[in-house]
Amino acid sequence: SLSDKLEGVFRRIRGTGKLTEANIEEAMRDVRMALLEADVHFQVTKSFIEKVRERALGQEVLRALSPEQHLIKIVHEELVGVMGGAAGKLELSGDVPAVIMLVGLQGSGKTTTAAKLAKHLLDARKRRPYLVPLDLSRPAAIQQLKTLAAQVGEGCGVYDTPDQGGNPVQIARDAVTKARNAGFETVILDTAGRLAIDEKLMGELRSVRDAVKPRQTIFVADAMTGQDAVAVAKGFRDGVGIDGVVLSKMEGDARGGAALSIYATVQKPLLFVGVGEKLDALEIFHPDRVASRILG
Amino acid sequence: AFGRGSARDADLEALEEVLIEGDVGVRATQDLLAGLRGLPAEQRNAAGMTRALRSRMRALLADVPPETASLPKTPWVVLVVGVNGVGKTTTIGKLAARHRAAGRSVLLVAGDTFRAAAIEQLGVWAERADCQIVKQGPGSDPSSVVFDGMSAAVARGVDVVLIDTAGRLHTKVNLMEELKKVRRVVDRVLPGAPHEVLLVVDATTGQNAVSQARTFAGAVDVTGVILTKLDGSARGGVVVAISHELGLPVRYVGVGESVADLQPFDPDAYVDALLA
Ligand SMILES: Nc1nc2c(ncn2[C@@H]2O[C@H](COP(=O)(O)OP(=O)(O)OP(=O)(O)O)[C@@H](O)[C@H]2O)c(=O)[nH]1
Ligand SMILES: Nc1nc2c(ncn2[C@@H]2O[C@H](COP(=O)(O)OP(=O)(O)OP(=O)(O)O)[C@@H](O)[C@H]2O)c(=O)[nH]1
Ligand SMILES: [Mg+2]
Ligand SMILES: [Mg+2]
Repeated sequence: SLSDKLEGVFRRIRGTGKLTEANIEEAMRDVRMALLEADVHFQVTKSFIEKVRERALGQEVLRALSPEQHLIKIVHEELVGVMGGAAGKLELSGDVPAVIMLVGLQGSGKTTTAAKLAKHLLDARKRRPYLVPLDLSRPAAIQQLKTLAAQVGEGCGVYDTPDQGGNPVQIARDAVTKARNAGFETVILDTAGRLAIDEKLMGELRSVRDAVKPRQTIFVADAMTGQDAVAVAKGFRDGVGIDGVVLSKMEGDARGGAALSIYATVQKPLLFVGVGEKLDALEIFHPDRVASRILG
Repeated sequence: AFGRGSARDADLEALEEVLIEGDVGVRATQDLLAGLRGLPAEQRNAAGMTRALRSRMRALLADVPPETASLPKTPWVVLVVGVNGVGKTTTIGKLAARHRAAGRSVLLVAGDTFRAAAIEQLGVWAERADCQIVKQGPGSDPSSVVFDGMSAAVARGVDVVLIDTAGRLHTKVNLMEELKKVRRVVDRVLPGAPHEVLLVVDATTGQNAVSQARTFAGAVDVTGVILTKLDGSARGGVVVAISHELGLPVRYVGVGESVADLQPFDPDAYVDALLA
């Protein structure tokens, strides 16, 4: 773990005399390695280390009785400081129904998250959710969301997207109208997974956005995403705009460095984490827990 | 990481960034770059180092045996495994079409009895690839479906059986036990099967893919890897460590969502793309 590594660094340092800038540099290399091994992006790691180095070179570490503990404390504080800025509530004030649009790469967990969000809104916020299957390309995607909607239960509606024909813009418009007429407080649009570099499909997403003006466009990302997290987050941020982030599959043993990479790139709240396949497996994002996990 | 100053160090740093950002991982990157230190002076420039790096990386990737014209055994049984959402079901559809194009009869087994519409999803692929499918109702025991599928395959004399399984995080002990049971059932119906156990890895995955590979290999004897979503910006560099540390060869790469978007792994093209 990082604390073991740093302990080793500082044990060697203490053997040779007092702490110097060069010694701190060796410790910085270990911190850098820990972040890269946790899948934090190369450039995000670089900026982060620069901030940590600045504090480490300050007198607080150079004079500290236990420099490795002090350095870990600085790194953890910096990480929580960055991630802490990321914790946020899902804001749904304004027009009713509030429209939420879920976007992200193929397989990241959007459809499952849509249903989890519906259940959360119903149980925790007394808002009746209307789920809209907008993935017209993946085999049985419409059926998947309809099946999940039934599992969310009483109070949750689902648009009857046809298996053939139709296009996402027209379906989204019709669904929001139906939801409004039936008195649903929230509409959740489940879009098809797509590559951020797919111009045509990013254009389709913009068309849906412009047609129904979502209150929240939520980027759903897989917690095990590696270095690509920055490129993808940039792609969706610049391509359609991101208001918030959900990290799925967080209950595994992925270190979750993507959380830092994504937050550094989009600067928007990390709203929830997915912690399982069942519909109740959605939790509020805890910055200190994610920070501890990234540090290992 | 290489100190400041010389042009060679700047080149090394640039190469380090390419490798790390390609998800090759810190340790593998350090080993690969350490190997460049022995280069003669005239090769210590960007071009020389890239060339040396290319051949070192290529050496870490197992060669892919060419697809044989005929199957070693029939039915040839393939078990497809991996964590959630990586592309198992879609890849089975693509593999099925490949076998069909080679004139073989194919049977799909709907072993994901848990996830919403998983069985329907595989059913669509069975239609697209024009092959048989064995399934039960949602919520049924995966081992029971697999037993039915294997029995049908043997009885009907099909050439290829492709078994879909539910996505599962490798850290879930009970789900890994369920997978081990599925594998045992396959072997019980047809001793020696499954003949291939393919681990599907998403190219956007970071270092966790190595831990996935290690755990799945330990549980069900993975024979090869399929790297999906390589049509995106991710390079899937984790396969270097998976290939080198665990001896698992990459067999195919997924390059899109349509039935034809599967290619045999080409290690040379792969390394070129990663270092581009
Ligand atoms: N373990 C775990 N699995 C999850 C979580 N969220 C989603 N999944 C699983 O991840 C897989 C993919 O989920 P989907 O909801 O189909 O993903 P998607 O983003 O809608 O996929 P596409 O529509 O194809 O882009 C499924 O097996 C889900 O059950 C989570 O928090 N933990
Ligand atoms: N771009 C791209 N998308 C892919 C590729 N392979 C699969 N996908 C997409 O990834 C998503 C998930 O694919 P699935 O086949 O459902 O993945 P899975 O592993 O069976 O998922 P679970 O059964 O839920 O664990 C779908 O939207 C697929 O179309 C690929 O090579 N490239
Ligand atoms: Mg979906
Ligand atoms: Mg599947």
